[in-house]
Amino acid sequence: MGWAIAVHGGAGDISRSLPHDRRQPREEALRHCLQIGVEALQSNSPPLDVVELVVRELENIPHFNAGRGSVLTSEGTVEMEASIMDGNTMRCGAVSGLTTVVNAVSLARLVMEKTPHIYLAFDGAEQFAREQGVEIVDSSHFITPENVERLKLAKEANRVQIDYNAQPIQNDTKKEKPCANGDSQIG
Amino acid sequence: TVGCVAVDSHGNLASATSTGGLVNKMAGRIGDTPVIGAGTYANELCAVSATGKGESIIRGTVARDVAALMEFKGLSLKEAADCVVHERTPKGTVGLIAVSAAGEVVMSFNTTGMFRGCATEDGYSEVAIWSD
Repeated sequence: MGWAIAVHGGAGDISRSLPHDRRQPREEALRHCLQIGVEALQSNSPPLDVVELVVRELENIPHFNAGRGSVLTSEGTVEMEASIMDGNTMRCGAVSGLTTVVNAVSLARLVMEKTPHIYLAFDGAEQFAREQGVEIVDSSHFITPENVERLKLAKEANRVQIDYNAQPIQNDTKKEKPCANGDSQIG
Repeated sequence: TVGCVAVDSHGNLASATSTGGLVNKMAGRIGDTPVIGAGTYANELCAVSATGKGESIIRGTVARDVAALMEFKGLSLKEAADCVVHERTPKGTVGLIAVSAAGEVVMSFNTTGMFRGCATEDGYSEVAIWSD
């Protein structure tokens, strides 16, 4: 038995023709985050600390759909969500509907550790974030020009999109034309 | 969506997931990420973080099902993950990463690709997108 770690940055209909300039920064980011996790495990950090540390780092990278770089609702806003769970104790925490919290995963951990609850959402989660003194910013911090464009395309198609899907989806039967750049505009 | 699962050399496990959800989602929509047992789960056997179409992942209780197959059916982590991803969830809707208490790593998906990476104590390391 030894330590092990895995990370992901989203799944979907990722075209094999994905341009290098869209592929390479994400691969580099994954390597970077993986290395942070490896070093933490080698330093005997508890796995709960390791997963929080790594996901915080992933949230701060705008190439992925979480934290800065989160995709937009139909109203052009961000509503971020996160969760964390400890296998030993099965304690867990989750948050939804965040608009100003820089690292949603850390707020999820605070829900786990500082409340009798598992899940806080929207106004209550935002209020809890302020009570706990976690880092908050204006929600414009999370919105990237790429995601504004993705929303525009999705609204034109009247569809919602999962991570990287070239074919925007609303139900399992309807299909739309894939985006020309192979990245589907959903990050 | 982003996620991380980890196990230390003592078999302690943890999982975390974070997301902005779907492009053009309705305000107020909840996805699988914060739903314990759907997009995120960990117990004494394994830790799982999922990504994909949240509604399908919630319906399939994907993360918990991986653990349940190990717990109740005695499957290995790979067998359990592959069963959930390839037999129990609609094609094109889910990817997951998982580690077991024994240090096994699985990265399984039924989508075209998944941005993913893993490393183990024996020196193995991998970053990949597609299945080959």
